[in-house]
Formats: sequence, structure tokens, C-alpha cells
Amino acid sequence: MLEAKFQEASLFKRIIDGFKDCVQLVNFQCKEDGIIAQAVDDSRVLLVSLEIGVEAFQDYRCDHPVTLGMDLSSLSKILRCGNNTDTLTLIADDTPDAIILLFEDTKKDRISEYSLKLMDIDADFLKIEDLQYDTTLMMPSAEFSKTVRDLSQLSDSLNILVTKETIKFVATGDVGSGSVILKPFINMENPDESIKLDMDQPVDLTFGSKYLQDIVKGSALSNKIGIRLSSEAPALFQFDLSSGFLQFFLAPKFDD
Amino acid sequence: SGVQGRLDGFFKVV
Repeated sequence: MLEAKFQEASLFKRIIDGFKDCVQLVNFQCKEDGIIAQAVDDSRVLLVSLEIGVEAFQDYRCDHPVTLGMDLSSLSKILRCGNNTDTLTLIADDTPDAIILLFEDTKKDRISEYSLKLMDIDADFLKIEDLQYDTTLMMPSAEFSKTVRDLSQLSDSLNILVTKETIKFVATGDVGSGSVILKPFINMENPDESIKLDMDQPVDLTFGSKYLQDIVKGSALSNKIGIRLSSEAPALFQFDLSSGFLQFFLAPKFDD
Repeated sequence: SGVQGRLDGFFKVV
């Protein structure tokens, strides 16, 4: 039996909204210690990895491991039926063919219940080992999101260059070009506004704008984004939850 | 510009 109660439905909504536009069919693996999910986009360029720890829930109980295969577009329709401040409980038995989503507005005694049919999704579960990165960057997610959205208007590719003291985003397209240069700094009053850079090797990488535009949809989950870059491995973009994370691994572009 | 790389080979199937 799975009973996983979010104090606010908005958290699960933001999690699903954070990656529903890049993958559609996802297996959620529910275990005693929380819920994990993984999915690779159809083009095999972007891997999404989600972990929701037990502490992210108001109540959590999972007696037996259970895999819930869900179509995110259908799940998203149901999530829109609940109010953000409702509690949301996910309920499934040990061999489920559907999951129950129970929204409760405790102030109004309003309870709404939806059932979503589960799917048998044939997807590999991948082992994500710690990769070696040349550069680790932490910055406000809103700032990264704006930079990606602004520069993506100019080109289908976005270049990220990191040197010891500078992070540079560049887009060069048919109509013109743009660049945004950021420097690391510490904001003592509001640490989330800080930009932290830990560089072992300079990097010069190019990514598809459309994938970055999908990734920044996770910005509603956290004020900060962690970015880890390597010339030898897919880049990692990470949004932390109070317990757990939403990660995106993105393969870079390379020269012809 | 550039050729899009793939994730293949970076992550092992459990």
C-alpha cells in the first residue's frame, strides 16, 4: 500500500510541470524511502531524474515497492483539478492498475478524488554514477531561466563558456547575436542570489536551446540551480527540493 | 550549428 501525502498539491504540480514537456511516459518507483523516477526524451539527448525523499511529504507510507507507470499529460490534467493549497494524497495498492489522487481542502471540508489508469511502460532504469565535472556553478534559477529564454530567441544553440572569473552565455543566429556575462559574487543578505563558481578546467560547451528551455521549467521548484559542466560528459542541471531533487542530464552539441 | 550529441554510452542499464 502506498499513501503519500503532500502538504500542498502545488509541490507535486511544480515537480510534474518541471519535466512533463520533455518526457511523456514515466515509471515512478515508490519505495520505503521515497519516490524516484527517470525518463529519457525520445531523441535520447536529455535524461530526467527525480527523487522525492520521505521528508518532502507530510505523511508517507509504502509497505511494498511499487512501480507506477504514468502518462504525464494525463496526470497533469488531473493535477490541474486540485487547488494549490489543497493537500494531495497519492494512493495505490500493492498491485495497482490505477492510482488515486485525493485533494483535500481542510478549511472547506472539500474533498475531490480522481483515479488515473496506470500504464505498463517498458523503460530501462539507468544507473547514474557520479561523473567527473570540470566546472560547478550555482546561480539563481530565475536568472538562468531569463538568460536561456532571452538568448534562445536568437539561435537554436546556446554556448556556455566558463573561465576562472567569468560565466558567459552566447547565442549567434541569423538575425544577430547576444551574450550575457556573469561574475561570481556572494550576496550576504540573500544567499540565494549569489553566484558561486568552482572551476577546475575552463569549459566551452554548446547546447540545444530547445532542451535548455525545457530544463528551465524546473525553476519553479527552487530559487537556485546547480550546473555541472564537463567536456567529456553530459551536463547536469539540478533543482533541489526540501528533500530530493530534479536533475536533467543534457548531452552537448559538438562541432561537425 | 553543430551536431547534437546523444546520451548513449554514458549511463548503464541497471
